[in-house]
Amino acid sequence: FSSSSSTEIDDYLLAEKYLRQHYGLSPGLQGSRAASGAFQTKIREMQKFFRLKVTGNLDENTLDIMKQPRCGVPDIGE
Amino acid sequence: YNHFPRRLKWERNDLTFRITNYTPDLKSTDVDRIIRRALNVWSAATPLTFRKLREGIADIMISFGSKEHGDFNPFDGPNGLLAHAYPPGRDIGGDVHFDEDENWTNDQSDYNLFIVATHELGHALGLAHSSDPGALMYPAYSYNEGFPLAEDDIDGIQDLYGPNPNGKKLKPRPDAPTRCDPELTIDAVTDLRGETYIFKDRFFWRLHPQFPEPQQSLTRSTWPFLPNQVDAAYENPDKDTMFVFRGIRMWAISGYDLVKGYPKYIHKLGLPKRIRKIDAAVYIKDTGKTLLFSDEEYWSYNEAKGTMDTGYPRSIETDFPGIGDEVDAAAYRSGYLYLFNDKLQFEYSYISRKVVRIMRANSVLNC
Repeated sequence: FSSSSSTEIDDYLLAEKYLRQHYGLSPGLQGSRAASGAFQTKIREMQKFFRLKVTGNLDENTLDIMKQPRCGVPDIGE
Repeated sequence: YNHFPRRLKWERNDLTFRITNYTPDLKSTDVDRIIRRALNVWSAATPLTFRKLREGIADIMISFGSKEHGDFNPFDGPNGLLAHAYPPGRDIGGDVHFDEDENWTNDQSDYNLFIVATHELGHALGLAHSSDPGALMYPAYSYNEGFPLAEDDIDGIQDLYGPNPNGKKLKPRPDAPTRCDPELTIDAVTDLRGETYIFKDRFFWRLHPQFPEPQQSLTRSTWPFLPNQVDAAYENPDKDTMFVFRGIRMWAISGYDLVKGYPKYIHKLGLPKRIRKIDAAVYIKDTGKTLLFSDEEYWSYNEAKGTMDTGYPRSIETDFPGIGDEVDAAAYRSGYLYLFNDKLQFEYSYISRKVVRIMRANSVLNC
């Protein structure tokens, strides 16, 4: 990680766990998370599902939804 | 709505279920009653029937567990993941697991077991998550009274199993409002930290100046302490606080948190007791005054002093000629007051003191 604030690191860890749980992001390190193609692809999938603006970025709207209590069943796929 | 891949469903309609353990948060008789009520929701919409087993293997095995609970799909402690379920099939197929680390309730004081159970049983019957924020099968939790299925849920389950043969008409939960409906009326509008929030029924749209597409959410998914529907809202940016009104109560919100000491009664602002509802509220940055509209009158509240200005209430029709005698919602931007009445939005120039433009209410949502 670049010299991100701890909040940003927490947000990325939360996002990675969320995407693994609900969008089939493969586990393990994604290299520099922010840039990893897989990470951004899954962000886009999630933004599309929730009818957010599809940016591939971990923006505030996307994080808001990731922080809401929810069902553990994946949103897409098996 | 969505189904699981390969449209997994039960191949017969008479299913069995078994509750294999209970949460200490509720009486076991309450859990029995809640689960039966949740199953009845799905029976009402389909030909499916559910028979209870007290031992052995049922189609739908229901249990409470925390963290790793035997399916290599661990829960995560309080909040976050509340429960999960498996699509129709043998063995673990159709099973429902609740996270015991949550506080399960029979009301809205914390996670309502009936709402979550009905959602999870939807999965156990073959429904995946829906993108419709008004649907029960939407992934995020939100509490609502009344019949839990929206049209979207009913269509999804009947697509798999057909309708209830008794032809009983269901009264689905109202769907999320469509933003570009030309007949759209709105309940409240406010700025908040540079974005615009438009409230309608149980939902709000969040509009960012750079993004043309507003995002729709359930009000209580973001602010669980608010009522389902709001009457009015305004932001005092100097205090970084949004004020929301419903009936005779008002909530002060900073970000996602309720400000200490709220909700309060609206009469604390200095309104007479005869006022039972605020229809619209708007903070005029240029004057530091908040206008509060109720029925055919409005008041001016001095935010700095925390008192009502003298000489009020005044008549809406007299001071804002041309907009009608009542206001549903109000916003202020760059010297213009935007007053919403029914399906229309009136742009009122604060300087020339007259209506300069009339638009459809939904134009606030870039329609």
